[in-house]
Amino acid sequence: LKDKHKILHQLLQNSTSPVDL
Amino acid sequence: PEAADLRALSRHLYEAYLKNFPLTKVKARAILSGKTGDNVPFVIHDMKSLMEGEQFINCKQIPIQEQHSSALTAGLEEIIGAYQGPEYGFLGMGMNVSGQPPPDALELRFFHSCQSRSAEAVREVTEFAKSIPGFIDLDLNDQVTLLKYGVIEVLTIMMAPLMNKDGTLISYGQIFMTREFLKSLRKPFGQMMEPKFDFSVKFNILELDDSDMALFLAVIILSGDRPGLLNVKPIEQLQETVLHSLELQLKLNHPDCLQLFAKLLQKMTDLRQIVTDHVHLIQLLKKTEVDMCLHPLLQEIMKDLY
Repeated sequence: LKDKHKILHQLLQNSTSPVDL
Repeated sequence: PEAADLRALSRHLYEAYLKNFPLTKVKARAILSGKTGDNVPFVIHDMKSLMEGEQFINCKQIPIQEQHSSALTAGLEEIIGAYQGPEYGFLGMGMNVSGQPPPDALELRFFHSCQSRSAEAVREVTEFAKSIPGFIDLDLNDQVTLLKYGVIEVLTIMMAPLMNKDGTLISYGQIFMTREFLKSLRKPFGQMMEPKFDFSVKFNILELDDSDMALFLAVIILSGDRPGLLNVKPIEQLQETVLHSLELQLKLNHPDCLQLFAKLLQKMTDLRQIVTDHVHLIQLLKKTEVDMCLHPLLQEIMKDLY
């Protein structure tokens, strides 16, 4: 599931900033 | 002591809501009722005012526009790259070199801008979810599932305070777009918002405030019946606590409306149907609109959803 939802996973793990999005 | 804990949970979620969602119901209703003095929203009611609205937003965001100037004048790859940041605006994609958009692409360009804002809103909802006590301790796969299935329902509920029967605030309350204009967009874009207006007008009759909304959103996120959940029990336990907190909150905050808790829970059924229809419409758009690209985050969420 994590592989298919990389961005959601990153958002949950705090590794995606608004700029990355 | 139990009631005190439930009130503390209510306060905690309200604070998280205020921290993560920039346009609250209090602010939105002030704008819609003209109580913000000179700070009135720009009204979009036809194609001409849509163009002017675009300029209105771009003028307010020159530094952001400069950052993304290459994306404004380029093709599909750059459009995907332009999905960056909340201040990017409600339009501003697919412009040609002269700065004028091809008229037949207007709906698609507007749709892309809505996606950009939606992706940012997903980030806000994710941060809010993480603030629900116990959420980050759930299995990571289940956190992903809860967000995948819950986020569009949450965003639909959060549209309600921005809407009245005549239109909706967009672009952080800087623009008011009329319902008639949205309805006049070419098929199937013109059909997308009508069910949300119908739902919102009825939902707004319940007169929830921001502190009620915070609890209701948490209840939606913590739905233990989402497909594919690995460990349902802890999710249901968390939801039960938030439900108790919501019930108490509504009793205290709306003492004259005794059935409010039950009425609110009934809205969750309508909400699921609206989201299912919305996702089917987006999936149809993907097949029929050759120039359409879906934001990667929204693609992730909508793939195999319903």
